Amino acid sequence: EQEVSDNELQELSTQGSRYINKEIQNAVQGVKHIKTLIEKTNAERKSLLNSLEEAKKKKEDALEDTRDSEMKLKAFPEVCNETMMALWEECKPCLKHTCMKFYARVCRSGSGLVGQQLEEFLNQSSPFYFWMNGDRIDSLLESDRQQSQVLDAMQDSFARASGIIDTLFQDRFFARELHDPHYFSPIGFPHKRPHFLYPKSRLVR
Amino acid sequence: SLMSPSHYGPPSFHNMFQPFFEMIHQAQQAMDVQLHSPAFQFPDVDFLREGEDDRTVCKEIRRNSTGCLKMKGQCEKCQEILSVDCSTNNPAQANLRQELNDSLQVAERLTEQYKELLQSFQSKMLNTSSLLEQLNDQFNWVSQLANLTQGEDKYYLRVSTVTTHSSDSEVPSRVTEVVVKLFDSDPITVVLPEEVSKDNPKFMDTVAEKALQEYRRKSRA
Repeated sequence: EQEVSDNELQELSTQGSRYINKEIQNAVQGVKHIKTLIEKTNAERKSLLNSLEEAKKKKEDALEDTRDSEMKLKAFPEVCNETMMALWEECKPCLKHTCMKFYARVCRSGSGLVGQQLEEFLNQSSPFYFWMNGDRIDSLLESDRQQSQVLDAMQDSFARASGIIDTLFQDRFFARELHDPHYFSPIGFPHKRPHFLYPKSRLVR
Repeated sequence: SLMSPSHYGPPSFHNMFQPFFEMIHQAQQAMDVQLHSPAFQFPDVDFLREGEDDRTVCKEIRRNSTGCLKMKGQCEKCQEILSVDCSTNNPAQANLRQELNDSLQVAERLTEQYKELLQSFQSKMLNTSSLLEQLNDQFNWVSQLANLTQGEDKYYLRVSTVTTHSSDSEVPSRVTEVVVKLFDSDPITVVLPEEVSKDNPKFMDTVAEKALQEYRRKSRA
């Protein structure tokens, strides 16, 4: 049973439109707030990036020093060769046994392959590598490589997201005050789009 | 804006909000792709110290057998290698070894500090990512609405019918059924109890609120 006239329907539509209009404005105000938070996070990120650059420089200098010392040490004749080789031959089986026991107990999968790989590694390694803490140096270099990779990935991600966010927030809409009385009013809403909104149109060309 | 709004009039709802839907989505994707990629897994420098996480050691051993060398502390003969003193044969070498150990310690400390900074940087990234999620929650329904809206009706909400009839429930009561459209959306039916009369000044606020809730529920789904 239709209970209301067309005029009443129109009036109800106007009232409902006002409510929706208000909700859109609330959403936009919320976005403006988020925009401020994103800008704040970005500023903090930039300052953090400066600290990261400084820390990176220091870290790389220290790594360089370590590698220099390692190279110089390697250039020395292996003066304790005999003692070292004898100890190494006894160290290897113990190291293999300890490592495999740990691996089987904790890591569970693929012990066979790891054992073979370890055997080859120990046979190829020199006790001097061990004596010079070569494993610690290798770990540091590996960390350095991975840290650079992570930073690059994060920066790349940020750059792409920030580019989009900047475009979003530079939009004329966000630059305009929301209490413009004509802005959201459903009454008097334009029926034709202004021509400047057709960037590809012949008119603009 | 280069164009004065008073001269040209404001742009339409569709033109204004439609691009945001895609843009917010793209920004989220740009962040999320990296957050879930293996490259984003933090290099673990904990194994440089004692008491490291077992899983890290397993990973390290599988990747590179040098992980096993970290167990040297448990083998007496291996420990002895580290304390071999060749200084009687060559004092310069002993100095150099000391230099190496010192710089190694400094490099390890700086690597650890760098890792902490990277983690702070990562948390900023997670902050931005969660802000984008909020942005999506807060605004996506508007841009999605605009995305689906090609027409330029002056009404954001249009009421098609208002009818009153008995409800289907076990205890029959009168209800008011209002069918509305938000821009170009599919018709949304809002059912109100008889007490909420259309003469009530808040009647349309209630209808619009319910219609919007239904629309947002559907957009999320």
